Amino acid sequence: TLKTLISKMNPI
Amino acid sequence: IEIDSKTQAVLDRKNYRLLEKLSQGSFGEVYKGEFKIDHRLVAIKILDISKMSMKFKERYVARELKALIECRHLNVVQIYDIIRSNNRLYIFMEYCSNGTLTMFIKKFGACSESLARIWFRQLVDALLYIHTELKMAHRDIKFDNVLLDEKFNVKLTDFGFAKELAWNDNKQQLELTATICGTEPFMCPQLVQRRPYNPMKADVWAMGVLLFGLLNGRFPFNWADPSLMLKEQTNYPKFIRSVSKNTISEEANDLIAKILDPDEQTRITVLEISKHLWLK
Repeated sequence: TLKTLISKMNPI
Repeated sequence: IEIDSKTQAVLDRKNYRLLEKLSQGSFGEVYKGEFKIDHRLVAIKILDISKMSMKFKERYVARELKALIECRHLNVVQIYDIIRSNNRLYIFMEYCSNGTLTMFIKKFGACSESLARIWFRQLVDALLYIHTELKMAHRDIKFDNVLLDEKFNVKLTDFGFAKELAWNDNKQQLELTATICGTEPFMCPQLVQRRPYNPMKADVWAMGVLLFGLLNGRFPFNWADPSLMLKEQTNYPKFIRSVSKNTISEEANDLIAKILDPDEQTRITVLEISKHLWLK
C-alpha cells in the first residue's frame, strides 16, 4: 500500500 | 591513544585521564575520559582552533563558550570546564552512556507514544530554558545532538555550535559545507531557501521533525532533494497529515502540524508547545 511505501522512505 | 605531550599536560593539570575515542567530527573529536578525583566519567571534546572560521573564533572561543558553563539544566549536557591550549579547545562535559537518539531509533525503530511524550517533554523543557533563560537559540537540534544518560533521560548537547561554523557573514547565507549536510532533514523552509529566519522558530521546526521522527521512525520530508523537500513542507498541512502513521493519536498529529507550519509567524513557540494538550 501507499502507507507501507511511505514508511520506507526518508530513513533516519 | 596517540597523544602529544602538551595535550597530556593539559589533562594532567585538570586531573583527567583520556579513555577511548567516542566520535570523530569535521573539526574535532570526542573522547571518553575519567575525572581522576572521583572516577566520574566525562566526555572530552577536542576542537582544532586552526580549522575554525574567524567568526566562530571571535564569537565563541573568547566569550560565549564560557557562558555555556553557567548553563544548568537536567536535560542539557552540562559543561564542566573549557580550556584553550596548544591551539586547541578542550571541552569537558557530562558523559551520556546510552549514546544518541539516532542510535536508539536505528536500533529500535519508532517509539511508543508514551515514551515519545516523556522524551519530547524533557526536550521542550530544555529548549524552553535555552530560549527564555539563556536567550539563545540552539541552532542545531537533531537526533545526533540528543544524548541518553544511564537512566535514559534525554540531554540536549552542542548548542550554538555547528550552524555558526557554516554561516557566511559576507554572503548572509549558509555555506554548503559537509557540516551542514547532516542537518538538512531538520531545516525549516526559510533555511532551505537560504532566507533570513528567526533562529528560535527554526529550533521549533527542528523539534517538529524530531517529534515526527520519534513517532514514525523516519523523517517527514525528502531531504535529499531540497526543491522537493520545500514543496512537501509548503503543501501544508495536507502533506504532513498524509505521511503520518495512522496509529498516531489526533493530539500528537495536531501538535506536529502546529510545529511544522511553514509560516514562521504562525508557527507555535516552545512555550506554546509546552502547554499543548498532547504534553499534558
